[in-house]
Amino acid sequence: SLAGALGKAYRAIVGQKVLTESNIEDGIRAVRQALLEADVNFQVAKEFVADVKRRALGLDVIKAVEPGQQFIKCFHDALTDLLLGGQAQGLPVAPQAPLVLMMCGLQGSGKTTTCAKLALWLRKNKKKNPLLVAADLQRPAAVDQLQALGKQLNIAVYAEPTTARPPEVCRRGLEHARTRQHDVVILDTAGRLHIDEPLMKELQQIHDLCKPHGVLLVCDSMLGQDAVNSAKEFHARLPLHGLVLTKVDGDARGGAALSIVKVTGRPILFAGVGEKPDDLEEFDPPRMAGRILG
Amino acid sequence: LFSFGRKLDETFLEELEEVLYNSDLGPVGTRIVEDLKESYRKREVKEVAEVPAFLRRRLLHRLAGSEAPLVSAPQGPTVVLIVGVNGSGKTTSIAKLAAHLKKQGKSVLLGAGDTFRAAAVEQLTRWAERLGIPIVKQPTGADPAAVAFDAVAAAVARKVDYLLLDTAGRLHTQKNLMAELEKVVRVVKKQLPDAPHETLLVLDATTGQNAIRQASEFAQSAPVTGLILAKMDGTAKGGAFFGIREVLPVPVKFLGVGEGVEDLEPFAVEGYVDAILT
Ligand SMILES: Nc1nc2c(ncn2[C@@H]2O[C@H](COP(=O)(O)OP(=O)(O)OP(=O)(O)O)[C@@H](O)[C@H]2O)c(=O)[nH]1
Ligand SMILES: Nc1nc2c(ncn2[C@@H]2O[C@H](COP(=O)(O)OP(=O)(O)OP(=O)(O)O)[C@@H](O)[C@H]2O)c(=O)[nH]1
Ligand SMILES: [Mg+2]
Ligand SMILES: [Mg+2]
Repeated sequence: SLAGALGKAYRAIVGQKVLTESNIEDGIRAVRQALLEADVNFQVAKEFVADVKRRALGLDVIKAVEPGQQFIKCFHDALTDLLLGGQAQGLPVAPQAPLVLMMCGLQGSGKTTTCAKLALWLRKNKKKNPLLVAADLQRPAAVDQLQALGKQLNIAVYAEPTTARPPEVCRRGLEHARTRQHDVVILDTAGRLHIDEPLMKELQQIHDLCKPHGVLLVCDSMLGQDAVNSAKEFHARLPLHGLVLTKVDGDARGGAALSIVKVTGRPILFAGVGEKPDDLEEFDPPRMAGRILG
Repeated sequence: LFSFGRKLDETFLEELEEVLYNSDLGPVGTRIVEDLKESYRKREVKEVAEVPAFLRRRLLHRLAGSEAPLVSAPQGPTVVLIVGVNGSGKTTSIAKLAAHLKKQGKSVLLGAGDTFRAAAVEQLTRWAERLGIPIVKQPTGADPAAVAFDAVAAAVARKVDYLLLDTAGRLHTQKNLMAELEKVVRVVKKQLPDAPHETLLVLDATTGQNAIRQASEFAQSAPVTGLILAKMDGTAKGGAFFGIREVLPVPVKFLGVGEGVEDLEPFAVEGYVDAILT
């Protein structure tokens, strides 16, 4: 564990007054190793470690605190700050109803399930009357999946036959929302690769037609190094508002979360912590920081 | 990275470590760079120009024996159980595998073993209809072991060549769901002692080091005999497979390379390694 590795590296600090370049070298290396084992992007880990090293150098060694612990705290706090990003802003607020949210992301990341979870969360916590729009017309039974979830939760779902086109379905879904007094509309889109030009263009078409107040990128917490490639491309194509990290109930260290926040500059707003509709939590940066550091 | 005249120095080694790391090789990549350092010290590798060949040899060596075709039971239906974490590509891989087998003239039966997730039965049923392949199913909420039982019974009665049994996605951290998987395996074994003849763990190629945990944990609850690396058509290289090889040395039977029914390829080690070194 990192604590163990740092404990060993910190014999050098015992009796020292100040953290210096040489007495923290082993500790820095242990932290970088921990980040890499947690799937953090290579460059992101390098930059992050250099940044914290700058902060740590010259810090007085607090007498009451075990130096290894103090060093870990330095990293934990920096990681938390980074993950906290602009979280204070939360979901966007629409100048006039309905608030339109658009979910996007790679195949199987958890978008459809998250749409239902978010709708339930908004109804329970913000007294909203959400409408789910089934805009994935390509995956077999994707529309059925959202409709089944809607039925289970008594949440309205707007759907059309799969011969329709996603941008038009979304636009008509918005019109439907206005006639039925829904104050939130959540657009579920098909999973797609960031390198699939026609499908990325389709996402931009949906965005141009429906002008969502917030685009949420749904990311699997077990993503490896490819996380930055896909996040960068989605971020380049769409104005991302925030991120949702899913399957956090697993045991992946979740370093991809750090990488994605760093390259998009957007905060993680929610964490999916299970398959049930109420398994959605507001993201907890300090807890995630501890998990990434291992 | 391997440009002409480049020195084999610390900067080169760090850049190389980054390239391997970016393909999700993780600690295996670090170890390979250590091996290279050692070989350089012993003058076995003298310059950067020799590094690509060195890497290729090392990577291929680690993957020796990692290719194998789908098994075929000597008699009776071959039961193929498909397992893996949520969203990895199980149901779609079953559809692709079914189409592939049907093309080879084999008779196939599908078992809709995911009785939990919303519209999971519908999803596999749509595929069955598209492919003209029979499917055994029960309504969502049924006991998955009961579906497994029915599917095996039907496979035997109809004398099909292959039964492809779908299961619900599950995280290996969910003890009750892993126990459920063990029960499905037991039920299948009880009916056909040699079944499941093949248990394929479907892994998402974009997954990082957690894939190694998935492999070792799933192998505790099911007799995993092979892997399917899905979503290899993206930019991910599926490099976690190197780490998996150290804890679960089973072959990769297929690669998933798209969302269409034709998008299944047999695993070819050389192409896989070349993609990582490009
Ligand atoms: N354990 C766990 N499972 C989750 C979570 N979120 C989603 N899932 C599961 O992950 C799988 C994929 O979820 P979907 O909602 O179908 O994913 P998707 O992104 O809509 O998939 P595509 O539309 O095919 O791209 C399902 O089995 C879900 O139940 C989570 O937070 N925890
Ligand atoms: N690009 C690409 N997408 C794939 C591939 N395999 C599956 N998918 C997509 O990944 C998503 C999830 O696939 P599923 O087959 O539903 O995955 P699953 O493991 O059965 O999911 P759960 O049953 O919910 O755990 C779908 O959108 C598929 O089309 C692949 O090889 N390439
Ligand atoms: Mg979906
Ligand atoms: Mg499935």
